[in-house]
This record gives sequence, C-alpha cells and structure tokens, in this order.
Amino acid sequence: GPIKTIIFSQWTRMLDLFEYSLNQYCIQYRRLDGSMSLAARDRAVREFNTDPEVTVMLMSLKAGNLGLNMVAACHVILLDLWWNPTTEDQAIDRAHRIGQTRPVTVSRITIKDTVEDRILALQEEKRKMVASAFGEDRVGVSATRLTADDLRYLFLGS
Amino acid sequence: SSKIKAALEILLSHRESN
Repeated sequence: GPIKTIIFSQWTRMLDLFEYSLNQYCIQYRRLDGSMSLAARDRAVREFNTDPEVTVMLMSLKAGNLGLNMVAACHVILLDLWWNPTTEDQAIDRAHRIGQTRPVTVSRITIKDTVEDRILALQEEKRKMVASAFGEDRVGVSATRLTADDLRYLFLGS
Repeated sequence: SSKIKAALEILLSHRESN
C-alpha cells in the first residue's frame, strides 16, 4: 500500500494550521480530534486505512492515543512534545503494533533553545526512572505525575 | 510556522520517494 503518515499535535489549532498547508499542496487527509462524534471518528479512521488517496491523518494527542489500529501508516510525525514520554509512545503505537509489516519511522519536530529542550531532558529522566524500577507502584506514580520539581525545571531550568 | 514547514518537508520527501 501507499506510504501513509499520522501527524500528532496536542493543540487542535495547530492541526487547523496544518490543514491549511495540506490543502495548498493538494494532499488528501482525514482528521481525528475530541470534538468529533464517534461516527465521524470511525469514518475518518476507516477512510484513512482503506482509501489509497488519503495519505495523512491529523490527530490530536489526547483523542488518538489509545486503542486505534492504524497500521496503514508507517510514518509518525509529532509536532510538539508531551512531558510524559509514555503518552507519546502510546500515540506512536497506533502505527507500530501487531499487523504492521513495514518499518515505522518517528519524527519529533522541536525548536532548539526553547522549553522543548528541557521537555526532552525530562522525558529522558522519566524513561530512566521507569526502566530502572519497572513494576514498583511508587515509581509508577511519580513517572505519571508532573512534580513541582519537574515544573521548576521546565520553566526555570536546573 | 517552522514546525509545519519541517513536517511538510518530511511528508513531501516521502511522497516523492513513493
């Protein structure tokens, strides 16, 4: 099948901006965000998975991070970062899951010298923490909650 | 925005190789 791409953002306004560019380049896409009805979401996913002309799916990180099977896509682009890396991983797993036969590429687009550098560092810390003590409840909780120290780090630096 | 430009470049490069 054709190479298809899922594009994630946590802001629907960012998806709006992206739609404008896709229209300019005449690239066919579907969209999935929390404001849509269940029927509209189903239709968007089905058309993305089956229509060869539709090569891009614009998804909000929150609406599209669990359950959906979108192995028609083998390319994932994240337009912005989420401080908890597991949320991003769940989003990427829409394409990288059982049934996928092609290698999946993931691109994270970040802007240098902004708070995003620190979000990347924070993600790395969370990954290390989960990896070092997998299965322990207290660590599990601290890995999924943004602490005061985390916030201080994000906005003020170390 | 620079992010949209970067994402479109990735998208279009895949489209060409396709």
